[in-house]
Amino acid sequence: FDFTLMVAGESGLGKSTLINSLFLTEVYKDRLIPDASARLSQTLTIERRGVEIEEEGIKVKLTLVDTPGFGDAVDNGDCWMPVVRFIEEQFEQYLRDESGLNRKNIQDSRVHCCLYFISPFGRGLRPLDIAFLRAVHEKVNIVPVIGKADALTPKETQILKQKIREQLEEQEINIYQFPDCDSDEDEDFKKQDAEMKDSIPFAVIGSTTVVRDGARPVRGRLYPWGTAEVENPHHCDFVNLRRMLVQTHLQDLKEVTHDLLYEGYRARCLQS
Amino acid sequence: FDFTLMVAGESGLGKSTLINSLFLTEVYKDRLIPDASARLSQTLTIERRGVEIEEEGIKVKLTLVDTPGFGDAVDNGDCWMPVVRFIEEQFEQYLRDESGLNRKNIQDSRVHCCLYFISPFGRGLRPLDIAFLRAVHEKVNIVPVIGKADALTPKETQILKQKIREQLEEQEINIYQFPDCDSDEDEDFKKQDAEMKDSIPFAVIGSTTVVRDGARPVRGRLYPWGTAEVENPHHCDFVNLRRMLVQTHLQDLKEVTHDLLYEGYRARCLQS
Ligand SMILES: Nc1nc2c(ncn2[C@@H]2O[C@H](COP(=O)(O)OP(=O)(O)O)[C@@H](O)[C@H]2O)c(=O)[nH]1
Ligand SMILES: Nc1nc2c(ncn2[C@@H]2O[C@H](COP(=O)(O)OP(=O)(O)O)[C@@H](O)[C@H]2O)c(=O)[nH]1
Repeated sequence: FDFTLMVAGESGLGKSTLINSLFLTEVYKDRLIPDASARLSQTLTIERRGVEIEEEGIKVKLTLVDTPGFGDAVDNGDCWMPVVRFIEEQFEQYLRDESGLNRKNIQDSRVHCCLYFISPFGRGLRPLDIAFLRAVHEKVNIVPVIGKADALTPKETQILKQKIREQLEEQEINIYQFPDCDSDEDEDFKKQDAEMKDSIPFAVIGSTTVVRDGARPVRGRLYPWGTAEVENPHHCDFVNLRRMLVQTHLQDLKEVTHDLLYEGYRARCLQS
Repeated sequence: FDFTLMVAGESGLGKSTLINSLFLTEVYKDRLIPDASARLSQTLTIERRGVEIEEEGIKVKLTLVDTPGFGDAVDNGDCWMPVVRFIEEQFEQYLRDESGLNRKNIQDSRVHCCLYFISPFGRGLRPLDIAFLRAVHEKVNIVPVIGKADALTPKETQILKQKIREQLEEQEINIYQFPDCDSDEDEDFKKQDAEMKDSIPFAVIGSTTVVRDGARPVRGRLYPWGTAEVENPHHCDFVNLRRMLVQTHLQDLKEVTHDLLYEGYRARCLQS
């Protein structure tokens, strides 16, 4: 089972930490981060890393696509273009392979999901967020998350989520729609499913450190005023994101990529 | 006693809230913030607001200069130019007044201090911070602060402060030097003064809400995992900033502006 997950958004929003938390692996340990002065003239680099994970007994060969440097410069005009190109190149590759002789063993390197990080400091989506999302929303499944959500009180989180949802709508940005659960599920399950969908964009906290300060050891961030716990649903939506993304919908994300996004790309190619 | 304080840095770093906290007044209530889409093409606007405050029985006519929209756009090239122009215009005005007939009653509208907010999410100063600081450091007293410091654990705060101090040095950026305390002060006072200087850039939390949840009412931010208290020195450097900026050094900031920064400007004008 091959799956390619892209992680995008400004640096410093806790993306690597969240990926490490989601997959309980140190995918991104010891990242070398160039200084601001070095970054002044650096172009956006797209990096790919492979990691084997196991979810519910299923081995997933996960490819993580990272976009370091996104939004770092003084002038970020078009900094999303290398990302758009990258997504399209995977489609091109697949189109070639699909039209080729050895169609049985096509390697699917298409990007199946883009986890897009929004800053908790903005008053909603910022101009760069909107530009990026509009450039990629018809080419990749977007799952928006608010990073470092421990910088927000519960009320501020609600206000920000509401604002982001309004902006996504008015900017006509399509995000990945988690499918409805089966109609024969019980009422409790349907209610929980509806609540999870309502909490999008997920407000997440990430941590690879275990805090042993309190009643029991928890993954979290130890502050002088308390511990923000990653897996506590009253603190953030991490468990929702993990359940919906990693545990339940990897297959659906691949299908939507193939049946909808890739087909759209293919149709546009054949028409021109 | 006239004092002009400029507040600069990206939006969303808690600048207005911090100013309201420092001066315990709602200087910035009900700010109208344009949407990201409106901000896409907006140029930086410089706004001035006057407020009367009283510190230790002295009435201060405080003028606050705000720089909304700084760093908001996709392309922020030169977004600091209007700010640099503004600072120079006040020098030009003073130079004219000083050379005029009515020299006894010069209105001093020069910017005496610029509180520059640094994001707690960066790995230090970002390219935009460096560009701005290099453009203004010889024209205004800079006091750097890390905004929304409740997003950082104590260890992360130390690392970030250290990194910022290294970058200020290697980029040769001059910041306001708090003067040494009198040599006849007692050892405790000198020790406290040294500790305060060591905590620069000040890591601040701001809040205009009072949390009545705990043992006593405090100004702070109520999270599910605890209350981050503005005036608790174990939580952030707010009390240090308030003591050093507002209670002790307003006069020195004015003198350095006049004797050093303005004189430098005047000398450059007369030479060319
Ligand atoms: N406040 C807060 N800080 C975090 C969180 N996750 C990570 N960090 C810290 O933010 C810094 C940068 O994190 P990183 O994951 O490398 O960010 P990236 O640049 O987006 O990949 C590190 O010091 C982390 O400890 C979070 O959920 N909340
Ligand atoms: N986490 C955190 N949030 C803050 C802090 N101060 C203000 N905020 C919140 O950040 C948002 C924007 O604050 P504001 O002061 O208007 O930011 P400005 O754009 O820099 O002037 C508001 O929702 C504030 O409640 C702080 O110290 N920490």
